[in-house]
Amino acid sequence: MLLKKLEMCGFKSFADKTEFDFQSGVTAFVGPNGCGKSNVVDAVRWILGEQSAKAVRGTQMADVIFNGTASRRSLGFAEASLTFLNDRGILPVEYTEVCVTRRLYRSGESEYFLNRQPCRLRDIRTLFMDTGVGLDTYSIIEQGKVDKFIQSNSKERRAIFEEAA
Amino acid sequence: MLLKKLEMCGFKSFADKTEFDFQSGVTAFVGPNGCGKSNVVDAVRWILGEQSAKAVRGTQMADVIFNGTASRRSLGFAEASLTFLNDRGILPVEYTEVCVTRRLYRSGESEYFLNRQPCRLRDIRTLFMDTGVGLDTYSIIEQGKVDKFIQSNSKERRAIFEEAA
Amino acid sequence: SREKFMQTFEEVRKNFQETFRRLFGGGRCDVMLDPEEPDVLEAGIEVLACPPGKELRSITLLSGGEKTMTTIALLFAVFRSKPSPFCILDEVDAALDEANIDRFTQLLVDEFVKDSQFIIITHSKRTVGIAEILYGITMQEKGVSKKVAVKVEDVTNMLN
Amino acid sequence: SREKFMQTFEEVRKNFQETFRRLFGGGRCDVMLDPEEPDVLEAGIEVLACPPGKELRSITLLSGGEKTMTTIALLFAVFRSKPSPFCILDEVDAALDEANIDRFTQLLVDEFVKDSQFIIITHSKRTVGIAEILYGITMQEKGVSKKVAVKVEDVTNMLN
Ligand SMILES: Nc1ncnc2c1ncn2[C@@H]1O[C@H](COP(=O)(O)OP(=O)(O)OP(=O)(O)O)[C@@H](O)[C@H]1O
Ligand SMILES: Nc1ncnc2c1ncn2[C@@H]1O[C@H](COP(=O)(O)OP(=O)(O)OP(=O)(O)O)[C@@H](O)[C@H]1O
Ligand SMILES: [Mg+2]
Ligand SMILES: [Mg+2]
Repeated sequence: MLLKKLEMCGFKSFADKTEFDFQSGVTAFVGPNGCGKSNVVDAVRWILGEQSAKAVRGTQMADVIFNGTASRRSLGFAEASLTFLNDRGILPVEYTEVCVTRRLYRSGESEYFLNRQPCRLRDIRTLFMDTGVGLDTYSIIEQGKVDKFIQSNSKERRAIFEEAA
Repeated sequence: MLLKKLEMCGFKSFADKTEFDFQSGVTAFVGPNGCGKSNVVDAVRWILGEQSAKAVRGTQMADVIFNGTASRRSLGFAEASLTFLNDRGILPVEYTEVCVTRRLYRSGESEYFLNRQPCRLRDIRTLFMDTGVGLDTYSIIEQGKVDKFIQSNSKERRAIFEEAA
Repeated sequence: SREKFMQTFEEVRKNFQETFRRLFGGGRCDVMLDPEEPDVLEAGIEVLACPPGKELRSITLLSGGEKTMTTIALLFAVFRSKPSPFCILDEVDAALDEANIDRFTQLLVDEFVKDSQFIIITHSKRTVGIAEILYGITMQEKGVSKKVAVKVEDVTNMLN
Repeated sequence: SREKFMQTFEEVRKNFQETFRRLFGGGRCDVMLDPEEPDVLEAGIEVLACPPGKELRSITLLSGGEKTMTTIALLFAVFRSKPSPFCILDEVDAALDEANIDRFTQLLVDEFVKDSQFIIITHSKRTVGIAEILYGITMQEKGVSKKVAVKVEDVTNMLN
């Protein structure tokens, strides 16, 4: 399974439609402080079904919708998609390409799509079950949290082992 | 008031007597990971009377005593001193140079000295009262804690303002 | 006492707005006492920070580097109203890019080095550039820290 | 189930000892279930880490860089027993010196890039050196993030 593409529009500081293509190996992101690098990590977490606003560094989930600058108006919704290459059939669907999309409106309404077809959060969770993709503790290390594992108490450390079991 | 010298012997990784002289302006410390830079900061906090082992990154206060390497035995006590130039009489003593020393034995016994004369922790606390020197929140920023102020809750933020008042 | 606290609070607030503008090259910020709490000696403190060209948002949305610069601005604001004889900064520049390291070190040298001594631990050659005295620490003997004399030029090859 | 957990635990423990020795160039480490707790599915996990030439001490005494390297060793140990298709690392190298950045990136390239994709956010030019694809993000229009094509050579001037 391969992560092929990330698309964002109106998600945090990515007001305009932005696409990043991925291949196997290492992809690096660089840029000055505050330019939007960690917002990319938040977008991936959000698409995979993150329900906590705090986990994407906001106080409410609407904080992920582009809310304007000195010269631009705020937008009405945020949308982001991840496309996977399902070449080995790891994801339990017959498509070779699987695109997961999430959308949030200012009204609070939230929508999920699987290959452009509306679906529920539950469907996305089932799709990724046991594939190692997901919001678990060890495949996304947020900024400043690299020591979280050493600093946490011994019960919290179990999570990383339970995920792997 | 000027910080003139720091001396350590048997304090954490500084097994042998080590001295650092300071002048006005900026003094920088560099070195590879794990070489002992942050231990210097712990020494300053410890001399000024720090009572919490956790605040000097240990689980018990005896963790500050050099406890050996593959080729050296552990030592029986840790000692560290700070010398200040009291040229403007900010410190309420008649000396122009004030040297504060702290010692800790494996037995748990702790000693404090003021210009080589035994004194109590209370005397050191009184000496630095209202001078801006001390364990308060804003004159020592430990590694990884630069964001602690922003991350803390609004009541904890009061500390930095109360110190300054 | 309440007067003393309020006087210091207002002073730090004014300083904060100045040091923030200096460090970010614009933008605006504020510190506010919790309006729900009648007693100023009990009220929590809210921090607002808005980098130039951006909208005012909760400080949790700031980036790693922006949070560090906001904290440094506040630290310097408190320093201005009550300088401490010395200040120790242990790798506060770890999250900063080159441009922000330059602004931080510039403000430090312009305004604060005359009132206080600074002891700075860093891996960045730009920060080393403002030091009058430079000490290296090594562990040539594993596990034992030793002081080493270093010159700025040999250090800049060693650092990021 | 208990067998499954214990099997994974032993596997990760063995991997951890190997990746730790690789990252530190020696030394030893261990992970242990809390002996006071009879049920393995409830027991807390203790981590022991001892850099080469040093004595075994509590992990709270490790330096900032040593803690980061120990966490990376454990992350890689878990990865080895159950690789995840992709992994995102946001400035994990911030506290590392040059030598440790080299060991971390070397191990990543030698062992883990073949099983998983890595997305790495960094300010360090050494880390950029291992990337197949490099994206720059800028805010030429203040407050709006845009993708920019960058070449490795122009980036290395920009980075620490
Ligand atoms: N909903 C939103 N609308 C517009 N901008 C937003 C929104 N949410 C967050 N931002 C902005 O995004 C910026 C933070 O971006 P991010 O944390 O990705 O920076 P970064 O590139 O990781 O920087 P650093 O190198 O300092 O970590 C902040 O300045 C914040 O104001
Ligand atoms: N009592 C002690 N006796 C001997 N060594 C000790 C003692 N306490 C701590 N140490 C050692 O000191 C080292 C940590 O030093 P320190 O935290 O100062 O490193 P540092 O130079 O700040 O590194 P970094 O750049 O990674 O932050 C650890 O390896 C630890 O084992
Ligand atoms: Mg970031
Ligand atoms: Mg350190």
